[in-house]
Amino acid sequence: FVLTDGNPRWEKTHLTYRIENYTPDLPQADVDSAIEKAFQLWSDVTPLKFTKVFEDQADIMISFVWGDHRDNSPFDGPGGNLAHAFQPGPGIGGDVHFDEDEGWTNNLRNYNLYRVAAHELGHSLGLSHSTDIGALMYPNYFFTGDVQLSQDDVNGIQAIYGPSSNPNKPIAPQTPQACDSKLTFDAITTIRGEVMFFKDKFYMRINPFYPEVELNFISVFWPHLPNTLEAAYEVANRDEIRFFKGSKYWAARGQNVLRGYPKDIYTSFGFPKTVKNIDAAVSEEDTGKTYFFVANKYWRYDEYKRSMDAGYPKIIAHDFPGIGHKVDAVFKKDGFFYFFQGTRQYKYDPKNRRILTLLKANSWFNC
Amino acid sequence: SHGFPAASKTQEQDVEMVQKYLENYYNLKNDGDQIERQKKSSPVVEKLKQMQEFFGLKITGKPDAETLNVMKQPRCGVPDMAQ
Repeated sequence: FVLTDGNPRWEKTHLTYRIENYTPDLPQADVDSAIEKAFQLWSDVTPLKFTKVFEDQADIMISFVWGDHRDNSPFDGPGGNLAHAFQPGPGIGGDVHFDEDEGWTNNLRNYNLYRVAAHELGHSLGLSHSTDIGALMYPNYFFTGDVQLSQDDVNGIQAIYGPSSNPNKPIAPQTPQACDSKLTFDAITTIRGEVMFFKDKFYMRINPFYPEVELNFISVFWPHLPNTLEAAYEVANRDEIRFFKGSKYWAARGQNVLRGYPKDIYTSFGFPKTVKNIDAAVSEEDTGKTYFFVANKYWRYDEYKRSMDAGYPKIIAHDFPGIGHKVDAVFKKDGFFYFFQGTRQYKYDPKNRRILTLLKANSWFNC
Repeated sequence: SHGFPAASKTQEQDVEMVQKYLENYYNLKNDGDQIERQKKSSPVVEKLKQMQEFFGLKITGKPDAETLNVMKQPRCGVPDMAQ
């Protein structure tokens, strides 16, 4: 996070705001609600209180304006610059301007007013832009369906105003850090020769052209997938990726989720109803066999016959010696299985049925 | 001569976009000097590097595809660098 130059802050904790005018894109009540919820995000984690007033000058004046609106920062028409806000202070200080040339929505379509307002109010309270892509204060617009302060945002605003007095403050999600030794994964799959790691609402990818691990929102590639995943695997000879969450799964070819999904794992694969979700999955291109790992058991599915092989489930520990209990994620590369359990990773040789190496989960990120 | 090879339309647009982006968000002073004719250690190159560093991009000082892609994304109008 970054505090605004000069560390401007409001000296009082009780602030007023006023919505000077309304966009015609939304019912007035929706605008009121979006703004109120945006303030709530910040008051939840600080001693700050916000009261809406309906006349005269408020600390934070909110308006929808076009083009050059005489604050020396003209808007630029549709797209590009969506809104801006001024740091704490008298007069224009703290004020928020939304570009009326944008379409303002209360859903996933561009641009969600609640999401943008939450960001701009960060500026009104003294924050500048964060380099953390998972932070609300990141400069570029991403909307994955939920609006939450990340831990980075909370750390920033509490550096200015201190923590809130309310004991049950919301848990702020932490953007995964590639070189965090405690990093664990929800799912991992190969994709067209690359490896993609999934954690919370993010994917991480080793890109041969860049030294940095690429980290971004899953929704950047697959906006209609759920925010977090539990398992994923590639059926390479069909150029298909399958994503699992609960008893549902989605299939995608590249960035396109195939029609008719999500489907359920019972009808499609023949799992018993006792299976509530898949922990990990991996498919062998040469045999067409897919291994599904659920708690301490595993199933084997034949992609050609499109049916589960007989005699399953079996106990993981019996057939994958050393890979004891629950598996978080697994993928296959260059003939080896890579099993992930918490912060541990096991390089496993399926031919000789033995673990070759114990690695850190994030060993692929060249930390 | 068939004349000097013209920059493609999109390239010119990109050059203008980069210039405007750096002026808006990275305090580039608008001295009318376009990016193409920039020397290695020019203000535009320095500001481009600042922007690439901020967004975790490869720091080349050049408006490569990855950098242009980030610049085209909708965003907040507040500068990334203190004015």
